Amino acid sequence: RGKFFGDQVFRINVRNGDEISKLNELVKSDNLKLNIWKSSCSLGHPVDVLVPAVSLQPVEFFLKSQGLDYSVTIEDLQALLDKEDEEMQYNQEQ
Amino acid sequence: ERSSNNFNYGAYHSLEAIYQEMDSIAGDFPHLASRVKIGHSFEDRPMYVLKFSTGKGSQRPAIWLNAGIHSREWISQATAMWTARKIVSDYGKDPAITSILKKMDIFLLPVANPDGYVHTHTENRLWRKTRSLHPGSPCIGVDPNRNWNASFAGRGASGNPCSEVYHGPHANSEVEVKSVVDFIQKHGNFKCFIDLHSYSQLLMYPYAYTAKEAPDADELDEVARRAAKALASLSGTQYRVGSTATTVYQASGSSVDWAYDNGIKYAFTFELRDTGHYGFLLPADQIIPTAEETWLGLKTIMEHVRDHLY
Repeated sequence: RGKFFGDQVFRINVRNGDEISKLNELVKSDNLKLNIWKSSCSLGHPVDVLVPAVSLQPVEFFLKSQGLDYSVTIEDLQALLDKEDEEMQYNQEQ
Repeated sequence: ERSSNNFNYGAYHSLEAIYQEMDSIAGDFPHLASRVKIGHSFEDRPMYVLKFSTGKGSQRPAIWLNAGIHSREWISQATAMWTARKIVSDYGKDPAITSILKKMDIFLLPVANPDGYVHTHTENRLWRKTRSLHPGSPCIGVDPNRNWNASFAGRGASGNPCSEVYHGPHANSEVEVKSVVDFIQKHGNFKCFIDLHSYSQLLMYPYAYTAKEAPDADELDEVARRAAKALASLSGTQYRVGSTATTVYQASGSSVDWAYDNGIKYAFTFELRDTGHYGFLLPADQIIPTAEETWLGLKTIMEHVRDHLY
């Protein structure tokens, strides 16, 4: 199975229309390979985005430079996936 | 835990294990449950529903419970399997489900996107779409919840095959969607359609494709709020309630909007746990608590349908 080493999930809070369009600009850039987990068009409801490891720096730079408020909800995606795998292996052995 | 033979309902399972357990449930409760093939997937996997029926005749008023249409949302398929076992375990014991099944049939589709689900186990855990091929594009799959004939290719969907919300070449282009549509239209007497997704802890009703209010919005909102309250009563899990377009975003081509526009009044979407801490990777130890609370919400809706047949 594909691996997600170093990938993280960001929660981005958009507070106005301007910030929504900035976020859309970010999400649309193909080279960053972002994956929307949860989108929302209504203000006050966050957008969750899976950020590949190679895009962490440029994405953080963009968010900070544009003044977009964000937090990291999943710091180590691969660790969660590994745990899930272990549980399934354990269950199957059971 | 409700384990039969060796199926642990508090764990995530492969498609094969899920299909085997569906067969096992039908075998354990032959007078109540049967496993019915309603079609196949793009990669030619069978699509099975569990039909729960206590009465004769093929056109009894019916409820459709849909799960797993977005393959990475594993708590959806797992909750559906727990719900299947709950229905057969509680029939004859719990007055509510017993009376619902006296009046209605329930059809449960635990894995509405089998190819995508297998792909999450073998290649990419975060796969969402189907696995259909698009001549002329390197990208694979359609978002099966943008492929229904409800304002198809409208807002909130993309015509780009590489997009996660690609609506597909035409409505019902995905054989997985068409199989369900054909089955429900042929049956002709469905009164309720509920689609289980994750995550965000939301309970929503039409419309998704427009911000306009659905004709039955007041009733659906009242039922949804009662269901969310029942769900929260178990362990305090808070849900937001509203129409999809006003609660999250406008999205055309969704299953629930198609159901509603085709005369199935009681149409709801659940977004199950959590609110983003784990997202699609909800730990297995939350499967049973999630399924138990969801059941209280589902039961509330199904009781209302039972008492308001039209």
